[in-house]
Amino acid sequence: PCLQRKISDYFSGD
Amino acid sequence: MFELRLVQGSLLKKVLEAIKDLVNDANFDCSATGFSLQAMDPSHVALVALLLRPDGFEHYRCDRNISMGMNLNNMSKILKCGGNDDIITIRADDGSDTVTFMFESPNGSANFEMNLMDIDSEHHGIDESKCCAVVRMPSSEFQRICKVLSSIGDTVVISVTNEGVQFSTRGDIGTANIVCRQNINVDKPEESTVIEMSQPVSSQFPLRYMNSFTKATPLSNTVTISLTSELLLAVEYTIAEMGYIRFYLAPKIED
Repeated sequence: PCLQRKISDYFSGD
Repeated sequence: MFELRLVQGSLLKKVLEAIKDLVNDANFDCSATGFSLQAMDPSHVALVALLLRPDGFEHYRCDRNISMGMNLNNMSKILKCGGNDDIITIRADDGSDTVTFMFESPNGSANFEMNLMDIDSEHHGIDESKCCAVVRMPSSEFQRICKVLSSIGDTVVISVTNEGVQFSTRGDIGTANIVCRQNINVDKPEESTVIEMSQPVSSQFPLRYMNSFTKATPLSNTVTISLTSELLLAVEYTIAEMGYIRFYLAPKIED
C-alpha cells in the first residue's frame, strides 16, 4: 500500500 | 488601480485551460513582480504556481499590490467569450469587488465584468535547492507518455539514472516501461531531451495529476521535469519569454 503525501508536507506556508 | 493589456490574448486562454480543472478558486496576485497565482488542488496533493512578468504585457499598471479572488471556471467562461486573436485588457479599481475583461479586435470590442471572491489562501515558500534531477524534453512527448501510461495503470514511477529517464506503470492488464535517453538536437533544441542529475532518484506519482499538468502543453514546446531529494516533482512550462507555469506534485510513498 502506498500513502499519498500532501503538498503542505513540502512547502512552508507564511 | 490595476490594469494589464495582453496583445496575445490567446496566451491567457491557454493558461486558464491548463489550470482550471486542477484548481477551482484562486487569488491572482498583482504586484510589481507581475501577475501571479499560487494555489493548491482541493485534495492538497498538487500546487500550481503561475507568473506572468510585467514586461510581457503591452501595458502593465499596478498602483498597489492587490489580490483578486476568482473562480477559474467562471474566468475561463468569460475568456471564451473573446476571440482567439483578441487583445485582452484586465482592469480592477482599488477596493472594487469586480474585475473587468475587455476584448478588442479590428471589428470592435466587448466588456465583461466578473464578481470577485474572498478566498483564504496561504503563500508557500518554495525551496528550489533540493533539486537532484532535471529532465528537459519535448512537451508533446511528455504528454504522449502520460496518456499512454494512464491507459495501463493509475500510478507512474519516474526514475532518473545515468541511462536516462524511465516512466513505468502497472495495471490489471500488465506493465509498461518507457525510457527516454539524453538526445541533444543542435539544429532543433526544442526536440532535445537533456538530463542533468546529481544523484539517481526514483519516485511515484498519480497519473491523473500528471495528465492534468499536460493540459499546459500548448503553452510551450518543451517541459522541464524536476525531482528533489525529498521526491517532490515539479513540472514547468515556460510561457514565451514572459513567465512560467509550474506544477508541484507530492509523491506516493510506500507505507
